Amino acid sequence: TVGAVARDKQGNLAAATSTGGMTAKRYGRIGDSPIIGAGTWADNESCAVSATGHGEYFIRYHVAADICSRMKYQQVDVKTAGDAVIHGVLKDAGGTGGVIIVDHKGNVHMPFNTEGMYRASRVEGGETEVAIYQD
Amino acid sequence: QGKFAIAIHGGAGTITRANLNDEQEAAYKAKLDEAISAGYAILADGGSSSDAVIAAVQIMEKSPLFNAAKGAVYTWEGEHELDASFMRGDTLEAGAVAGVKRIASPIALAREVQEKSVHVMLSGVGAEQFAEQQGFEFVDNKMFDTDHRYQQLQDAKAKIMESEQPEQQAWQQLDTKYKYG
Repeated sequence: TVGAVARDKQGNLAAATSTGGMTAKRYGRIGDSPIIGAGTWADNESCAVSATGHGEYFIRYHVAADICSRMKYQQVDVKTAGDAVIHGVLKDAGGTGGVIIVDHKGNVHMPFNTEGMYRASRVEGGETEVAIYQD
Repeated sequence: QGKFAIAIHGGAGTITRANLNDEQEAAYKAKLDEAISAGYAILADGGSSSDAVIAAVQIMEKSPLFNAAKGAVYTWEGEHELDASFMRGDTLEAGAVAGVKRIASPIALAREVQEKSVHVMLSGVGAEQFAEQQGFEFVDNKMFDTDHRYQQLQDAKAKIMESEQPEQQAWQQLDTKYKYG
């Protein structure tokens, strides 16, 4: 699964996710990627999220929208919201994967609870950061 | 007053240094750098976040390294079924497609659904009918083939068929590398 989230100079957020799903899937199975709220979400009042992982769990816990709702209604920052869902709610349920998040101020957070996640980010005025593993 | 910013991912899972050699790691990092740079350039030029995320995703869709479009995993039947979604934060408008087989860039079709239809998600044959109406070019499903994904399919099917458990339980026992890209 691949995805991107961004905040532009006008302050508008957007999120996009694209995937081939899971190996050997049958019965027209789809995962979280095309489910708005589970694998993809964007709201200028909070954040934009794209997810990758075991999609059924992301659907059950509407992961992408949950992170943004926590920011919006609990007034917590992007790291607090992202970590609570990925390392708390999702992991406790047995779900694995990760998300990329950019908030309404341009802060980036990329939490995941697997061994690795292919990821990169760049914030205005900063350098490109590319990483794969936990450390 | 915030900053413009972009982040991308190319999948998560059982990715360790033992699983990737130096050459593979360099290839992934180079493609990630290419994708993030393309999106960042759009933002730096005053472009929209929508254009930036689509540009970044399309670079990864074209790469055989990632599980999307070219490089997508195989279904049980040996085909590729692709899903994509797009959402903008200023209007909360969204578009998504599920189970399309002949669209070179599913993320482009998801954006088209958001911009040109009254619906949010279209699936399968219907999504491709919509794509045809919008003038999308169709490609052969085999265009998404890669040898390493085909081998993953054979491995996964063998493990499922060897299991004495019902299929759903057998599938749950598979390593995470089969569950997502």
